[in-house]
Amino acid sequence: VSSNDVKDEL
Amino acid sequence: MNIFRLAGDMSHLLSVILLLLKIRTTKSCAGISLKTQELYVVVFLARYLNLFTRYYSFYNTVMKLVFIATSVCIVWYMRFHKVVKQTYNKDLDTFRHYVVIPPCFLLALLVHHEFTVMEVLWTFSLYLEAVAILPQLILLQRTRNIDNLTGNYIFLLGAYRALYLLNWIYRFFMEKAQARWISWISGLVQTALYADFFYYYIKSWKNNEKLKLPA
Repeated sequence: VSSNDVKDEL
Repeated sequence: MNIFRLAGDMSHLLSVILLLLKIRTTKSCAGISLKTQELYVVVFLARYLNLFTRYYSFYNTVMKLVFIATSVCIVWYMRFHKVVKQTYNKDLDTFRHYVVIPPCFLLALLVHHEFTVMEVLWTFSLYLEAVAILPQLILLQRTRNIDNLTGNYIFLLGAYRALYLLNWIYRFFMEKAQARWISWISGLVQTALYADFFYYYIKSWKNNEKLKLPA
């Protein structure tokens, strides 16, 4: 998971 | 994960817990906007559809399920619970909330990072969430007595995206994250709508008096 991807947020 | 996003998620979670606490213990949803709650169900269903497509972490999955379940639960209480539904301020909660859904969806079709179904739905959820609080704020202005639980619920709900703003600033500088204008601007609009509320909430807290929004 790339930390650039804000999709890991809610 | 950073402290700002964690605090934001906890603030969001706590707001939901407070709302459920209010509804379950007082058997009343007076002062709560069903329109806002329904918009949030749409927001979460659109945004968390990626539960089926991508796994991030246990925390991520659990929180998504919790938010979907609780938002549906709240709508159920307000619409169908024998006692609770009678306390709903139907005559004051008049915002035509379905009206905001098509424009948000259209905007998502036009302005997005990538033209795929999941991305457009995710984008749509951000635009919709930015304005989802409007029915609740309008209802608040019309409500004579804003009880503590309701006031605190709205404060925590507003605080969560404000904390996300700090999280995005942090991620941009510390993680060299890409510029995510759509998230940032949606989050900014969402938080800005609370400005008025925050002012009166903090004022009532400082002066130790009842929360009241001017009409």
